[in-house]
Amino acid sequence: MKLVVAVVQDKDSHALSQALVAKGYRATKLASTGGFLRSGNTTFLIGVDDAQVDAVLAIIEETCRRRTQLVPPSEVGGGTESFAPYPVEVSVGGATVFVLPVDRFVHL
Amino acid sequence: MKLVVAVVQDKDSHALSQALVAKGYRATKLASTGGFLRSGNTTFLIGVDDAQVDAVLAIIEETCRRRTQLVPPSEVGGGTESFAPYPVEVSVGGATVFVLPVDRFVHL
Amino acid sequence: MKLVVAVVQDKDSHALSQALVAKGYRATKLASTGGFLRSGNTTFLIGVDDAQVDAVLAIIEETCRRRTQLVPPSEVGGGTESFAPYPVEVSVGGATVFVLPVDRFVHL
Ligand SMILES: Nc1ncnc2c1ncn2[C@@H]1O[C@@H]2COP(=O)(O)O[C@H]3[C@@H](O)[C@H](n4cnc5c(N)ncnc54)O[C@@H]3COP(=O)(O)O[C@H]2[C@H]1O
Ligand SMILES: Nc1ncnc2c1ncn2[C@@H]1O[C@@H]2COP(=O)(O)O[C@H]3[C@@H](O)[C@H](n4cnc5c(N)ncnc54)O[C@@H]3COP(=O)(O)O[C@H]2[C@H]1O
Ligand SMILES: Nc1ncnc2c1ncn2[C@@H]1O[C@@H]2COP(=O)(O)O[C@H]3[C@@H](O)[C@H](n4cnc5c(N)ncnc54)O[C@@H]3COP(=O)(O)O[C@H]2[C@H]1O
Repeated sequence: MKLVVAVVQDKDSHALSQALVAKGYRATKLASTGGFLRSGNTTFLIGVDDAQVDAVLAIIEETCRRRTQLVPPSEVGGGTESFAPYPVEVSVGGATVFVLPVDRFVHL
Repeated sequence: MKLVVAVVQDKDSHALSQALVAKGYRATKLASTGGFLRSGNTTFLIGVDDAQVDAVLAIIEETCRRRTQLVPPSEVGGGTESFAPYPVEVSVGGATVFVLPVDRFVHL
Repeated sequence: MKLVVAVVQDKDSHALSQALVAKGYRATKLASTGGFLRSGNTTFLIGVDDAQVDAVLAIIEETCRRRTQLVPPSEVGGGTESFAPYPVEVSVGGATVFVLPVDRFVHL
């Protein structure tokens, strides 16, 4: 058993949920915030059998797209220290995924 | 050390918190959403010694009950694709639990 | 690769974000709640290479401080059972940190 922890952009959250449901995968979603841009994103927790990890990663790759975000200078860099004079272009990935080992899975 | 990640129904969140506190366990709660029903639920993070895992699972089992939820057809299935003509009965588990191994635990 | 899961006080969340960004570390933040005091706190997810774990723990230690919180008696203990006559002083740690092993890391 593995726990797939995937941080995706809010824009892709609904499409990812639907794609997972369509293929019979279960997931739990958490509202999260990026540490750099401090804008909202979504963290998915997807528990799957070891053999299903590649299939779930493929679903994430198909539904979540890398985008360029134009960010007001004051919002970049975590706060007050960096202050560029123009809006900054930041590339935000489709997904950042951690596959965690699971010792035990219990479904009560 | 293990990190118990337990997704439970909101209705049982308070009872589970109280039961954990009464037995001296520490926990952190996250507001979450189910990928299928898209209704709110609660994800508990409970860090415990290896020897305490069974006891914590027992507490979760005692406080969290499986229920049947009647769901409007439009809310089932992640979104827009499936549309049953009647409300759908969905069985929602007391808890979905992942026990994760922990390399290091630091309490600052 | 490791996933550092750090529960910190809301007061320290901004300072921790800035310190992580300044050193080039990436993080995702989740709004969370303590199981005992039931007040809001923040859970950071910080994915790092094995060799960077000590450096990240040092950053957390430098930015997150243990404080004493004065808590109304009715808020202590998870709910309705314990009811002290006076406000209770509770020591709340700078951070509670779990370092989790990661089988795979994918950045799409
Ligand atoms: N110190 C820095 N200097 C310059 N550019 C920086 C930077 N930190 C982040 N960025 C850029 O800003 C984007 C948004 O980062 P944010 O931390 O808001 O939002 C992140 C964060 O919430 C999460 N994330 C990424 N790597 C992570 C990690 N190692 N651990 C935990 N969460 C991570 O995924 C979101 C998207 O990350 P992604 O890397 O695709 O995209 C990042 C990256 O392109
Ligand atoms: N492997 C896993 N990884 C991560 N999180 C997990 C998980 N298994 C369960 N969960 C979490 O636990 C909640 C309850 O799941 P349960 O399987 O008991 O109860 C489920 C199940 O009886 C049913 N269900 C879920 N997906 C289904 C599907 N594709 N087809 C038919 N029924 C489904 O709907 C109930 C509510 O599901 P929902 O997704 O809203 O909410 C789920 C989800 O938040
Ligand atoms: N093993 C673990 N697993 C998951 N999350 C963990 C954890 N240990 C700590 N945390 C998280 O870190 C917060 C601060 O915990 P700390 O032990 O420093 O500070 C604690 C502790 O000094 C005290 N406390 C907690 N439970 C207690 C109990 N049963 N009896 C007496 N004091 C308690 O109240 C403070 C606030 O606790 P609260 O639960 O509201 O908030 C906790 C919780 O959100």
